[in-house]
Amino acid sequence: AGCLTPNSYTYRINSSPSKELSDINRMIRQGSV
Amino acid sequence: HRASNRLMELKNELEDLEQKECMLDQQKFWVEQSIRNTTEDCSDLTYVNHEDICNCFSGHNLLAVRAPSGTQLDVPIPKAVQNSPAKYQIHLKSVNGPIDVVLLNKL
Amino acid sequence: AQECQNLEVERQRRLERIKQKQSQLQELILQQIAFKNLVQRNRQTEQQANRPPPPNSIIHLPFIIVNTSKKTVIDCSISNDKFEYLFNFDSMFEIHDDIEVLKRMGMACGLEVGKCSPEDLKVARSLVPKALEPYVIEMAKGPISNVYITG
Repeated sequence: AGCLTPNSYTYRINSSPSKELSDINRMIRQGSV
Repeated sequence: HRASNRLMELKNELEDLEQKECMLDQQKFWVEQSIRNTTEDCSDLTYVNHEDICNCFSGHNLLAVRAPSGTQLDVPIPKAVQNSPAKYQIHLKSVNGPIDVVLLNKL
Repeated sequence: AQECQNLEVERQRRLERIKQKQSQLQELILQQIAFKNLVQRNRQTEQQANRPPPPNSIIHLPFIIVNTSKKTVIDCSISNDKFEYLFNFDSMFEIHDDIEVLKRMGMACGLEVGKCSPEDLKVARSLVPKALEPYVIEMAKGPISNVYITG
């Protein structure tokens, strides 16, 4: 847990737009805060 | 005189844009309805093979997740900690039913 | 002049809204073509094999895919009722929905990247109502740039 911030991105399966997955992928790619 | 001409032009164009927007709304409704029809009427044919998926992400490990609509997926923002390996996490939480996960591409 | 200015603002706002709706419609048309293409392909495969594929070799839509490197160690915790999962990865991952998989499979005839062969365009046009064909033709040339299509 020490390597994770309390903030997170949320996506709702079959409800949220695909763009929100792209945002998550970009966040992961950009690496750690 | 120029302002009144421009005023007339703008009014005409706004009317045209309003029609276009209504047409777009109607077309979006049609397409959404058609997608629903396709996925519901042919639900036994809306599948992909494991091989299809593996070909799309060749050389990767894959987790294929099937979950009820609305299942919440949370991805905490990673934090760099000195002398500690990076860590990434996915948290899935459903309220309407069980979640199925299949591991693909594992040799 | 003041009224002109107000209408100019309203015009710009409407153009933006139309642009956004056209982009959403474009995405929906891609989905429609991809779904119909997938159904057609599966139907032909089943008719040729004269049987449906083994259940444990397919995944029904909707689904999402988490892909990560082969070297990644994945630690998974599952609740007893399978309502909750916690995955820990020691390396990066990506998450994609089923529409992205269909696009990569070519089910959207390459329209999503504006690279569509004449044969693919013919197939794509056959999968949408006539009123939407102008969009498909525009999408085949690349992302729709003009704000709205006349015709």
